[in-house]
Amino acid sequence: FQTLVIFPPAAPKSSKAAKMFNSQEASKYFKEFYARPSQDRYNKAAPKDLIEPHDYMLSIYKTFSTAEKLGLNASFFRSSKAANTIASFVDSGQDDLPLSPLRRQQYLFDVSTLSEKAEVLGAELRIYTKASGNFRISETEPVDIQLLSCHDQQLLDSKTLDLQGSHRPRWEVLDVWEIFKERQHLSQGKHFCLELRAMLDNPERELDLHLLGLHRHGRPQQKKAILVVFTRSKKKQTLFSERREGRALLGLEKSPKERGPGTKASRRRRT
Amino acid sequence: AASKTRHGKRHGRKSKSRCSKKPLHVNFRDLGWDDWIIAPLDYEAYHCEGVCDFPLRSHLEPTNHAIIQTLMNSMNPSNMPPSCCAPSKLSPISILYIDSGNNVVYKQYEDMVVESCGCR
Repeated sequence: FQTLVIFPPAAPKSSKAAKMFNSQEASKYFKEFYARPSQDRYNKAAPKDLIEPHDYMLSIYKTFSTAEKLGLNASFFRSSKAANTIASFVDSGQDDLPLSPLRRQQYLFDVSTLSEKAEVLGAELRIYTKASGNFRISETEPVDIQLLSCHDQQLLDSKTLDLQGSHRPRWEVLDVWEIFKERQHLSQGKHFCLELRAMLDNPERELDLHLLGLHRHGRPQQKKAILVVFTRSKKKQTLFSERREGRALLGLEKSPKERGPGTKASRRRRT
Repeated sequence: AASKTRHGKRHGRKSKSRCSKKPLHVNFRDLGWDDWIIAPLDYEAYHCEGVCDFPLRSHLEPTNHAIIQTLMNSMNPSNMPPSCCAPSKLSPISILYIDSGNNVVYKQYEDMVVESCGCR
């Protein structure tokens, strides 16, 4: 960086010019080069203050960074499927009208920033449930929540909720690794879609998801469903590579083919 | 000329210290990276500093190349620079950050902290 920052190709190498490009300016140049592009050029990334990390991600960070300090990282990483990257994607799906019954709910995740080079070791959907008090009292039967593929309605995972035993809101975790791997293999667009329904056995019927507190209306950012993807980079990556890959995936950095012949000369000059 | 003690050490000139690990506190705020890094906002990275001159100590785990280069430097300093004091072992740290799609990502980044220095 220092070579690039202190002696940019256009800067004359006279001692006067070198003095003009002092450490303060180098620092400014450095910040602009590496920190600002993500926000100015994309016009997409929101300031950090507006993004609230889910408690789950904070807890992952705290657990693993503490383990590192204690020299325990090897055993801890075995429990997280040997992943060295854990990405969270917040649900961007929307419900129909707030007062109409909610029989099924589609969860949508923009996974376009996920590197295709990374090996996916696990994927799970985490949803926040909060069954209404009256419903818990009236229903003695267990409720099954089922996760389906939006594409072909294939059943992916299901879970029985114990409403009598749990009075508190809780996060339910559903495994979506298989379908996520399949989707990645088929390179199906930038959105990942999952459908959820809740079933009662006797008589068999679909429940209104409002009763389980799954409606999105008024839901704070931290309680929105998240897709958590565990990956392992196949090669060692630098601190900036994800940012660059992100730009390319968002179409802000073109592939060599897309760049066309006009820019080849400028690339050569840069080299 | 600097005077010598009975142990042969020189006074009057600051002697260069041997290759070793020194503090390097990194503050992501100062780098302007706190707009995308959530945690940690600072950490101790350390750095390697000092000379690799003859005779090289074993704890510096010199490479065979470094041993040869150091020997040649000791014989003719104007012809050959000494070997370099560089990190010989690095460890990872965990970083929680916001990616270009505004997703919160946890990643374990390799080679972020100097564990030990050596002559290379």
